[in-house]
Amino acid sequence: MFEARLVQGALLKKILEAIKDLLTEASWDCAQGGIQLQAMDNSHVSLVSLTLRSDGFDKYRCDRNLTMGMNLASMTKIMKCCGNDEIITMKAQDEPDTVTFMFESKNGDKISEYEMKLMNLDQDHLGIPETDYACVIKMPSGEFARICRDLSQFGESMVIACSKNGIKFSTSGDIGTGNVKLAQTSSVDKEEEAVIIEMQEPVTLTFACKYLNNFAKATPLSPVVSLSLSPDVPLVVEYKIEDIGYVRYYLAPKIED
Amino acid sequence: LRKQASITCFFRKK
Repeated sequence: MFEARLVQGALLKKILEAIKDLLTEASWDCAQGGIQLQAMDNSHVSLVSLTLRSDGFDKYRCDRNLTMGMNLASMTKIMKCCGNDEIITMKAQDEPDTVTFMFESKNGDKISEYEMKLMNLDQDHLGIPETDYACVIKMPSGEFARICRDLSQFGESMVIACSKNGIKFSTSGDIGTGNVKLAQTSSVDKEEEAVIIEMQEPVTLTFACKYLNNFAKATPLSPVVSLSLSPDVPLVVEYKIEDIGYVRYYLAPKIED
Repeated sequence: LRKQASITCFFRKK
């Protein structure tokens, strides 16, 4: 038997919004320690890795490890039936064919239940090597979303260049060029408003704007995003999810032909 | 010219 109750049901709604445009379907792997999801987009350019720890749920029970293959468009339909202030409980039997989503209003006088058919997904899991990144940037997630949105008007690719002086995002296309430079913050009142750069060596890499814009759909999950870069390896874009876990996006760079 | 790399070039199947 599997049961996971989340009083802050809006978090699960936001998580789904953060992955549903990138992934058509995905396996939710449930174990005693929590729920994990790892999936590539259809083009195999990016990878989503989601971890929700069991201790972040208000109630969590998982007697046997189980994998629930879900169509994310179907799950989105169900999540639209859940109010932002409602409590979500996910339930499934051992070796399940279906998963049940139960939504409770805060005062308990309305309970909705939706049962969704599961899919058999033969998804490969990829091993993500431990990496000491050359540059790790922490910045306000809203600022990152804004930069991705602004620069993607000009070209399909964005160059991210990080040095000790700061970080520069740039693009070029038919109508011209654009760039945004962010300096490391010297002093801030609020930590989540800071731009913090931890740099071992400078890095310049090129990425597809389309994917970065997709990752930015996780912005409502966290005020801060971290970008980890090293030469010739995928970029990691991480959003922490309150006290429960994180969503990480890995994006393969554009490389010299 | 740059071409888009695949994520599977970097991360191997488990």
